[in-house]
Amino acid sequence: MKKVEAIIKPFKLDEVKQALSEVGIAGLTATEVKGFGRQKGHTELYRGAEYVVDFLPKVKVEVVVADALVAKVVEVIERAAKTGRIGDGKIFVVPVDEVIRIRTGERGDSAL
Amino acid sequence: MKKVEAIIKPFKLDEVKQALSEVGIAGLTATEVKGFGRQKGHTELYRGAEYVVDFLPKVKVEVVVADALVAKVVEVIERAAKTGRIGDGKIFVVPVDEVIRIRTGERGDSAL
Amino acid sequence: MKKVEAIIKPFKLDEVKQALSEVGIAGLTATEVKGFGRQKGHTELYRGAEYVVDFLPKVKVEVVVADALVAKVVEVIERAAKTGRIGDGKIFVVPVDEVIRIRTGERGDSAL
Amino acid sequence: LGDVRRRARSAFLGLALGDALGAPVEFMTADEIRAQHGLLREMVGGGWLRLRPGQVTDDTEMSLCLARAIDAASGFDLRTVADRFAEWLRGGPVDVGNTVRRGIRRYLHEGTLAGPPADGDAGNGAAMRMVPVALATLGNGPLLAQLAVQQARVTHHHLLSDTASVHVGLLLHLAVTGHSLSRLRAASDALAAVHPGFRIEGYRGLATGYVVDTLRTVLHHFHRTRGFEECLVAVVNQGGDADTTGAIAGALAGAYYGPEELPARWLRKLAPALRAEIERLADRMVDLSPLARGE
Ligand SMILES: Nc1ncnc2c1ncn2[C@@H]1O[C@H](COP(=O)(O)OP(=O)(O)O)[C@@H](O)[C@H]1O
Ligand SMILES: Nc1ncnc2c1ncn2[C@@H]1O[C@H](COP(=O)(O)OP(=O)(O)O)[C@@H](O)[C@H]1O
Ligand SMILES: Nc1ncnc2c1ncn2[C@@H]1O[C@H](COP(=O)(O)OP(=O)(O)O)[C@@H](O)[C@H]1O
Ligand SMILES: [Mg+2]
Ligand SMILES: [Mg+2]
Repeated sequence: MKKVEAIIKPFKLDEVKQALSEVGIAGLTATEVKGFGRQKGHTELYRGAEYVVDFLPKVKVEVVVADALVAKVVEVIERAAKTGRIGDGKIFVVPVDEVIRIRTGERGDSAL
Repeated sequence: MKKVEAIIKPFKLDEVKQALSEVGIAGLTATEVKGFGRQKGHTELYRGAEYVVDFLPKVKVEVVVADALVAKVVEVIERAAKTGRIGDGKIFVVPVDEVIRIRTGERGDSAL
Repeated sequence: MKKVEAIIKPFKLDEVKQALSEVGIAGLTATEVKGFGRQKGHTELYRGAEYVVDFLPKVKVEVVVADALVAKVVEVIERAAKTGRIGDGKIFVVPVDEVIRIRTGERGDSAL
Repeated sequence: LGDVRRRARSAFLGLALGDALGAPVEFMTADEIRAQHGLLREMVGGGWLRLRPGQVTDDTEMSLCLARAIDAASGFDLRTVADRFAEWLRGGPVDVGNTVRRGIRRYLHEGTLAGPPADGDAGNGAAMRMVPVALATLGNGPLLAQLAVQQARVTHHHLLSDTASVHVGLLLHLAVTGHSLSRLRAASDALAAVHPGFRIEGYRGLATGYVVDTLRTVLHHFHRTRGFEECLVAVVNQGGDADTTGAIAGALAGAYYGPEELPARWLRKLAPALRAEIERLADRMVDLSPLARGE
């Protein structure tokens, strides 16, 4: 089992979610985060003065999947989240030793 | 060392925290997240119109523990977070190579 | 590749970010979290009454780096985030199997 | 024996007074204390644990766990001690040291009464709770050394922690049985001959949770001051782990100077039930000691 963590642009969440459900992935967890990267922040006007916000709002999507599905899930997220412009984000794949479904106590792939 | 990540219902955070402190675990980090899973969202009324919110608020609890404690911590969280209804959440166990206590520089199990 | 996750005091985020950019690390993701540890919460005034909040606001900083940089990144964060007082936080190092830059499809160290 | 009982009580009360006096400035530097309090000489409460004035912390509470365990078992039984520690942890105490928590957690999950030796275990959490074992072993030095290490290793398994715990016990034995300041000093100088880290000379004001720093802070001020209050005020205004240096200094100075030197204005701040229990348990520890039993 692996956890696929993707940092994406916030407006892409629905597309990513939709694309994942088309390949049978229903469960995922999303978190609002702040991104610092090559894509610099932007200037905002606040009470008439210009100031630089050096971070950008991003969304972290976490999907835990069976090993066999990792490549597919990465590909689906990559395609759905891409705009081609700086700041599209990153995908990280992290090993997971065990998964437990709290409601039923199921463990391993059957908990996914 | 392992990180135990649990996605739970928000109202269960205090119970999980209390249950962990009963077995001597005091340190944990909690994050407000959005969950998408089998438990569908719900309909809300917003300015008179009904619309479907397809995510549900969840809390992600992260507890890094020594290997010897993983099974116990998983069991404790599972019991405390369970309601038996859809959407109770999931527990993921992720390997951790190193832990550092920033204040003192302690590393490994003595940093926990 | 490893993910360095650091739970730090919120006012230290800028210093940590600055210190990382001085060693050539520009990309990182930050999340607002709640910390429970040895450092107790604080008291807040709500509608005139004082009550104790048992968690403390923290920031989780996540930086994925090539293996060769892990020790350096940990050291830089440790130094920048340290105040010497309880609650300074923790650093966790978690293995990462794969990294993908969504914009270009680059994988591995070149995606960092 | 009357004098021993009086000094035993003031040792245990002195521990609590030092803990409550120092806890509001725990983790602060001497300069920060001076800026915030001037010279701290009263029970002010507050601090990072937001205490009430006169409130004690883990230093006193763990000592009570030990004393209650010895009382309940009419003698020292290590598993009873560990069970009391575990019960105390479950009750959600105001503060728990990291090494103490790790050790009790190990006992909860593995049932072992001592952890493996660990480099990170040279904290002061074992030495700070030595009063009950010292009182219950009065009259028998080797028994003191044996039980000091047993109780210490439930949470701390390190030579320096063992050494400091035994030494605090020895100094309490000497002070409670009325020995002179120079005799106490000679005992500490003998320790420094074997473990130079503990030497009293050359103290540079480090008052951290590292048991060597803790003990040097206590002994430096104990031998430079001429009274219970003066000693405790000097120790807590050093800052660092001020409640624990205060607790150990309070126990030692309480034993040496006796009950008449405990400031009434500080005693009034201790919770009455706590004060009564401390006095009862101090008596009880002495009753159980080889000295009282004529062994
Ligand atoms: N090494 C990294 N570790 C963690 N998060 C990163 C890292 N690099 C980038 N990020 C996250 O990915 C987002 C996009 O990265 P950025 O460098 O701006 O764009 P691009 O990948 O298109 O060059 C950042 O806002 C940040 O949240
Ligand atoms: N594969 C997954 N990866 C990441 N998070 C998941 C995954 N599956 C479920 N979750 C999280 O767990 C929560 C509960 O899951 P859900 O499927 O609704 O209920 P149940 O586990 O009771 O069937 C979701 O809201 C989501 O946050
Ligand atoms: N075992 C743990 N797992 C996850 N997060 C932890 C753990 N221990 C501490 N933390 C996080 O680190 C923060 C600081 O820890 P704390 O115990 O208060 O301070 P210190 O490390 O200085 O003793 C906590 O607020 C919490 O967010
Ligand atoms: Mg204390
Ligand atoms: Mg202390």
